[in-house]
Amino acid sequence: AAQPSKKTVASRVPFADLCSTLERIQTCKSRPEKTKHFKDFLDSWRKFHDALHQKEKDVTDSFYPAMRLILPQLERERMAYGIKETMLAKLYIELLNLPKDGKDAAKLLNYRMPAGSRGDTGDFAMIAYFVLKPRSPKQGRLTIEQVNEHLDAIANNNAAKNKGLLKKSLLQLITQSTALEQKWLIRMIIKDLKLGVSQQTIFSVFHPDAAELHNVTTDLEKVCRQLHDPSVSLSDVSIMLF
Amino acid sequence: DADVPRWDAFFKCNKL
Repeated sequence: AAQPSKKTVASRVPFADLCSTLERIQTCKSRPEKTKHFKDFLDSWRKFHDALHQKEKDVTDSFYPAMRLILPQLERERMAYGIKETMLAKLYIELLNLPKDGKDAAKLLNYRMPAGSRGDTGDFAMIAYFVLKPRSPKQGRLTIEQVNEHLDAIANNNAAKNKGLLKKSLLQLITQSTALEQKWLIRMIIKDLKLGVSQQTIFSVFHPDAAELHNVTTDLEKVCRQLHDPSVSLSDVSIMLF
Repeated sequence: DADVPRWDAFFKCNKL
């Protein structure tokens, strides 16, 4: 029998839209503004989810594919990437054919050194963004689902200690992304988004009971699935559970 | 996919 089409929201949401939301959250100053940008994205996701799955029962789709990129420090399903700034720096120097003793290569390798007035000292992703900007595609084409698939491949290749395939899967990810998307990808891989918003705030905007359910389960997917509907309270869920 | 809803009908992303 034909497999039912596995329609997921994440397979239809461009990664670029998540990145522009993260960019707005990071750049605006006040907490209410920051949470508004996150809430706008989340509300759109939930409305689209309801429309996409309107005739379906037992839907397992949820905000999890996006939430795990917004809170990468809470990732439990995917193993470590085994990638730090220095490895990324060397990969970009090779990929972009940067002269080894050139200015841009030095910026990437010495990203912790104070330089320039932009105040991006120590922020490898920001420094990489300015190096990548003139050299990256202007239009990204990955969906959130595809980004998660590439990150799965990177984590699996790292676990298999296959450096060659790890580099290959990382290249597939970055060569299909704009400089802005790569800035956020780097932060997701390094697991520090520098959003200026706490995990608690993200949880409280997602659902009043999300922080508590995560404390009990430490399972981000379970939090996103069981509290997908903001009108469902944790007590309802626990009754359903037992 | 004709009747499948579209993401850009739910999320307006003014380019940065």
